[in-house]
Amino acid sequence: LLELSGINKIYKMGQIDLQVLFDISLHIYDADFVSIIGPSGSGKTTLLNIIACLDRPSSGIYNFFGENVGLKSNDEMSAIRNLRIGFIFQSFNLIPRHTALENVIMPLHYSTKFKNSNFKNLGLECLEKVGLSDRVNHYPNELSGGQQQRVAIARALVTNPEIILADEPTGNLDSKTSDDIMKLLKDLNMQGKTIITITHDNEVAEQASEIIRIKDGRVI
Amino acid sequence: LLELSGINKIYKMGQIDLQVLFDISLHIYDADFVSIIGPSGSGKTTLLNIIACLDRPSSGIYNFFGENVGLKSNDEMSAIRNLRIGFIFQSFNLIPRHTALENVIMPLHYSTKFKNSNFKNLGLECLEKVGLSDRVNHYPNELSGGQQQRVAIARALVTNPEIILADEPTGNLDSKTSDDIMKLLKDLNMQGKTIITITHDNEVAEQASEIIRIKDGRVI
Ligand SMILES: Nc1ncnc2c1ncn2[C@@H]1O[C@H](COP(=O)(O)OP(=O)(O)OP(=O)(O)O)[C@@H](O)[C@H]1O
Ligand SMILES: Nc1ncnc2c1ncn2[C@@H]1O[C@H](COP(=O)(O)OP(=O)(O)OP(=O)(O)O)[C@@H](O)[C@H]1O
Ligand SMILES: [Mg+2]
Ligand SMILES: [Mg+2]
Repeated sequence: LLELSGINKIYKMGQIDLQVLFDISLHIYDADFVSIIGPSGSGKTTLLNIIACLDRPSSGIYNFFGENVGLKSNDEMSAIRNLRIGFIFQSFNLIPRHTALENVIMPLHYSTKFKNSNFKNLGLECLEKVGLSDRVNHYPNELSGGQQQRVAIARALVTNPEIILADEPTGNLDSKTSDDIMKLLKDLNMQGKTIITITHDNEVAEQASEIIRIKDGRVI
Repeated sequence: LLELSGINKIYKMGQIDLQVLFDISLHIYDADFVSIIGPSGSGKTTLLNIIACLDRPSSGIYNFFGENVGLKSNDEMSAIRNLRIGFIFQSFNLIPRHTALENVIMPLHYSTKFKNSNFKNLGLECLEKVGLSDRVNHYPNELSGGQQQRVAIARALVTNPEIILADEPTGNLDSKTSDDIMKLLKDLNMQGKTIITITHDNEVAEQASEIIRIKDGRVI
């Protein structure tokens, strides 16, 4: 499904080159549930962004359903993301001037397959799944940290994507709410979705069928 | 030291009033180490912001070292914060156009007691305590989530404040880095500083000498 071979990532910072991913090779199969764990700064988000077609590696090959992503334009990468991937950002990336509901339904606007759907109903459904039915018209700055996180989760689910990439989805959640979110992800996995989460929470990591450990930019 | 009596907080949202804190009364003493725990959305950040003089209650009395904060102007509250409180925000609040080091030393500019100090040295010292000596010139968008969190922690410590208020200080950190941060806070507590943390992490909560549980805006 998703195949990384010899992936490197180097940031050019003026006179210095900072390499953050070294020769990463991974295979992820349909309906896998993978957890990526490792120390702060070790390269997990950088790796997930490449998997999500949000960023390009400096070298190496990334095959997405058999197609070489390196040969695609930025518009093509954007189309792949909108159609097939739901992404939950570590820092949420909510739009301040839009309500929770408006934020959740935003991906529907970019997707051709939802032209005839009721956006509001799909959005309310996803907000209900994350326990936020009573906060749909709040703006991000009128929500708690964990509520903002859950809006970001709901938004990643609204297009019913085949692949869900979750960067620290429970970092701001108490253990009960965190359990609810993990149940939700497990259900989606049972329905056949491929799930990749980055997490610092061992209980979350243990829910996965496979754990990938990263240290200093390498898979160990 | 810090005394809350009958604190209520109500947000006015158009036609609706949303009450998020109900009749909260607490005493916090010098050199206490307090953890505040509770579900997402229960009112913890709202409570900590009032304790920090970042926000005002809708009703009730807040005595800060025996002085009624409700009688103080916004400038006076600001002065109290700069002089006596170090605050770690749940969403970090780093300034994007400033480097890690510049962000860390910002509170020194507002404080009269550091006029003759070497700001750069104080900043580097704090960044070293949180393990970021090799990231001092990175901008926030060139840092991982956990690195941004640690810059926010370092910034809260640079003025050597008597009171440290930490809203989810380890939410984005792996367990080893999280332990390092908790050791740092315990050391500061041993030196006589008063520490109040909000946390979803039971291991962090257990480090405190006292736990305050919040549910639906009430202390339970
Ligand atoms: N400006 C605002 N206007 C309206 N409601 C608000 C506002 N700020 C916060 N709230 C609401 O107040 C409640 C408490 O928020 P608070 O941020 O204190 O929760 P919390 O306990 O810190 O949650 P978390 O663990 O998710 O960070 C939430 O239900 C939130 O939706
Ligand atoms: N734009 C950038 N320029 C330079 N360095 C960067 C940039 N973005 C990230 N880095 C560095 O790359 C390394 C990996 O960052 P990444 O965000 O992938 O870490 P992470 O494993 O997700 O960490 P965390 O658990 O703290 O979120 C970090 O050391 C970071 O400082
Ligand atoms: Mg990260
Ligand atoms: Mg909070």
